[in-house]
Amino acid sequence: NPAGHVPMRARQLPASFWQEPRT
Amino acid sequence: PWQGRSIAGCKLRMLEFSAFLEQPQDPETVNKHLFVHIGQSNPTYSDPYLEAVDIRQIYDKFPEKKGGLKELFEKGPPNAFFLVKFWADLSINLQDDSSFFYGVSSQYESAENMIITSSTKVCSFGKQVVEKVETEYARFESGRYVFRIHRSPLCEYMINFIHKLKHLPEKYMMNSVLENFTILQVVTNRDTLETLLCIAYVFEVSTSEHGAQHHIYRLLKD
Repeated sequence: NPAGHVPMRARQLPASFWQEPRT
Repeated sequence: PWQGRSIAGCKLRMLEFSAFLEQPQDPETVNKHLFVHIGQSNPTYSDPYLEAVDIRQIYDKFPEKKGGLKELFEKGPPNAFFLVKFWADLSINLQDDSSFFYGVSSQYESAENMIITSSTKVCSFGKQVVEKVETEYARFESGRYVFRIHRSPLCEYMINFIHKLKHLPEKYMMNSVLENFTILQVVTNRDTLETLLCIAYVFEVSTSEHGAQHHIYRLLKD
């Protein structure tokens, strides 16, 4: 990531954001 | 019941969304591969509300200058803003073939007769690289007005992007590219300029054997 870009993993996002649904 | 439980504002509801590739097999068969897909849902009052994401967490992933996500959200209405996380299905062999068709289809409904404008901005590191603007008229069907953007051709930029992504040898590399790739769709009433729906799309590659997946979130400011 270029300087100044905060990785998505470092942001306040719901846990489900990282869990692919298994349907 | 769909308000807060699906992609729906006060005046417009998204019914379906898909980006796909059609590959003719023979004169009678066309193989359709869905890269991403939001199917019809019929939420009831007993279904839970969508989870919420603070919109400030994603401002920098979308245009920030005049007419950017922040300004749009400040204009409101706040219940028209959504975030969709797509796990795109890239499990397909892509070859360059002029008979292939890359398209996007979406459908919306409203209780109001109006003309809608859909702006779709593809962004790289939060900066717009291409925009498509489409205007759609309503059709009165079964007691409501339906808007269909049917088989809109995917632009050259997106087709090249998908091909380049597919050439990466590992999924983590694709996800690392997708981390800085976003799409902002804003649907507006053409005559009043009211924001009807604003959908921020972010992506990963699906690892599922069941095709494309997604989560939908409401965007709000805590």
